[in-house]
Amino acid sequence: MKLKKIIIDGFKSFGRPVSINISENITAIVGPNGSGKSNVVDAIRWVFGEHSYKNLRTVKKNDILFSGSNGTSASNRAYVKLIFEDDGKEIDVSREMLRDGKNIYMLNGEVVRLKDLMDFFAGTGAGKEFYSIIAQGQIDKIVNATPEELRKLIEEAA
Amino acid sequence: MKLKKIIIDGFKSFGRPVSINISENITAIVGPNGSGKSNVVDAIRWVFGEHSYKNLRTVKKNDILFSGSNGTSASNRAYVKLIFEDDGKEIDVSREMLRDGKNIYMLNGEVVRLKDLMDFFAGTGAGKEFYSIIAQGQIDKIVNATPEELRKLIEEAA
Amino acid sequence: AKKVFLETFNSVNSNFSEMIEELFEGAKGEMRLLPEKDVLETGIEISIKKVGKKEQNLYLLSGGEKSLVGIALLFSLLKINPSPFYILDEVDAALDDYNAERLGRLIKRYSDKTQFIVVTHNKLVMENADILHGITMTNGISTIVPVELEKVADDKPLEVTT
Amino acid sequence: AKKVFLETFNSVNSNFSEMIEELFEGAKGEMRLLPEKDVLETGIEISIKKVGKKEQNLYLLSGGEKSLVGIALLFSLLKINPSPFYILDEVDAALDDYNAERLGRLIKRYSDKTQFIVVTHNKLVMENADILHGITMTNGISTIVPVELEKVADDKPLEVTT
Ligand SMILES: Nc1ncnc2c1ncn2[C@@H]1O[C@H](COP(=O)(O)OP(=O)(O)OP(=O)(O)O)[C@@H](O)[C@H]1O
Ligand SMILES: Nc1ncnc2c1ncn2[C@@H]1O[C@H](COP(=O)(O)OP(=O)(O)OP(=O)(O)O)[C@@H](O)[C@H]1O
Ligand SMILES: [Mg+2]
Ligand SMILES: [Mg+2]
Repeated sequence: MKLKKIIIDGFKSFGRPVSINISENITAIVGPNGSGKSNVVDAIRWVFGEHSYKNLRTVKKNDILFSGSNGTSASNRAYVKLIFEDDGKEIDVSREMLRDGKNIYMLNGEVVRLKDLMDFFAGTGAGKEFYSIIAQGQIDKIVNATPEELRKLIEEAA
Repeated sequence: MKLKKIIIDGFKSFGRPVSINISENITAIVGPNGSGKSNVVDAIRWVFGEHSYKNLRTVKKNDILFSGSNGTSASNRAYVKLIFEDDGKEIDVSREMLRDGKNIYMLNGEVVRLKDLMDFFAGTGAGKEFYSIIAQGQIDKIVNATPEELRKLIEEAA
Repeated sequence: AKKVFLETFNSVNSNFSEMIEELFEGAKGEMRLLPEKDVLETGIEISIKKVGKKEQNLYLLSGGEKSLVGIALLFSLLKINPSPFYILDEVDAALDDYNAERLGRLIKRYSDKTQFIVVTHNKLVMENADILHGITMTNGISTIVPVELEKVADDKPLEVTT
Repeated sequence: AKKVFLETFNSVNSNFSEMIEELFEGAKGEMRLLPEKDVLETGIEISIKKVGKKEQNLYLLSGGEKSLVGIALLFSLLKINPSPFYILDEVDAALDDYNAERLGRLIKRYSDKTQFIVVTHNKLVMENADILHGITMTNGISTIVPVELEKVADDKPLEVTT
């Protein structure tokens, strides 16, 4: 299963839709401080159902929605879609949130519950907290993990 | 008042005495990960009377003393001296700690109390926590300061 | 369950010592099961012994060394059970040039097993990528711009502009 | 006491807005006294408004932007009442090349007012120094070695060896 593309619209600083192609091997995302690189990482965590304000670096629920800028009004919906390819078949996963706080998860065009999404990905290991997404400033915190937390990591890998 | 030289012996990873010349303007300290750069910063904090384990990045009291390596036994004393120049006169400030935990502060060759040292420096602003020593990883934490902490900073500058 | 856990633990441990030896040039890294209660419940401890030194508390390691331990653990788990993709957001921030280059080579070596998305400011790391996306903020909105690595001169700051 | 505090506050605040304007290219930075009780007790709040955006919570700033706010505050206080020396331990770790260069220039600009000791891995920052000390660990002991910046080629990792 390979991630092919990420589509983001109205999520955090993405006031206009963007589409990011992902290489089968290594994709680098570069750019000035504050340009929106870590917001892309947050967008991917968000699609996998992340709801913790701390992990999404937000303070209130609507911080997820683009807050507006000169000439572009604030967004009323945040939308992120991941496009995968598995044995030649395309698989789309997306999450959408409206200003009223309602979340809609979709798998290949059909509305599903978050639980269905997690079941779908369970076998693949994607989205598992530790060993697939390392947030900015976290890599050196692993040495502070407790013996129980380290054990949990090994169990996840088993 | 200018800092001219730093002498370190037996403090943390400095198993042999080193002497570091300091420029009147900008001195850069460079080198591989884990070579001892931040230990120099800790040494300067320590001379000014720093006693917090957390700020000195130690766990127990004797972590200050060089713990030994192949061919060099552990040190029994940690010694750091700062040499300043003020209007052509040299001023030496030092701190020494023995394995039994005894601390000796000296100002121009005479044993003094820490309080005398702090009085000596009070007028100069040196050693004041925030705005003269920024430890590794701290510069981006200032945005998390509480309104009271920010007020204290301004008062120190007044 | 006990057998599976012990097998996994042993292979993570041997990967971990290999990784530490490579990243810390000769140091010894080890994961130990705490001697407490039952193997199915006990915690795990990491120990690092640098060249020429006795074993030290992880607390004494430097900023960059702590990142290297995290990287070693990440790749030890990846070798056993790779996730379909990995996202690394400036994991090289505390590393010196040597270790940044080593990290770049490590990512390249495992990129045939899994996909990497790497956010970085360091040219030594980004030069391993096959696709490079620039992100810039214009008028308060993030946009994506193409970036050609060849055009990035080593001694000039990276230009990412529309 | 009240008068002295207000005078200091106002000059730090005007320095701070100048610094933010310079470091965030046109953004507006401001320090505000909380409207609570007596001026001698109330706390202080920082607000940043990036170009093209409304005022946002500091929490939403990026890693590098938070470092820039810290740097702006440091130099705002330095301008009022410089300490005899400043030690900056890898304050550039989260910065992109542009901001690292800007930081180097800022340190150079104020180095006639006070002394700076800067620990860094970034050549764009270390090239401003008049004295460069290399530290390396041999056989478990830290030693000091001379480093010539001219010898440091831009596209190679920095060599610090005995
Ligand atoms: N809801 C939102 N609406 C508009 N802009 C937002 C929103 N949330 C965050 N931002 C903007 O995103 C910026 C931070 O982006 P991000 O953290 O992705 O930067 P970055 O590219 O990772 O930078 P660095 O290299 O410093 O880590 C902030 O400056 C903020 O203005
Ligand atoms: N008491 C001690 N005796 C011997 N060695 C020590 C002692 N305390 C710390 N060390 C060593 O010092 C090293 C860390 O040094 P330091 O934190 O100064 O590195 P650094 O040069 O700042 O690296 P980085 O660039 O990664 O921040 C550790 O690896 C540890 O082995
Ligand atoms: Mg970031
Ligand atoms: Mg350090």
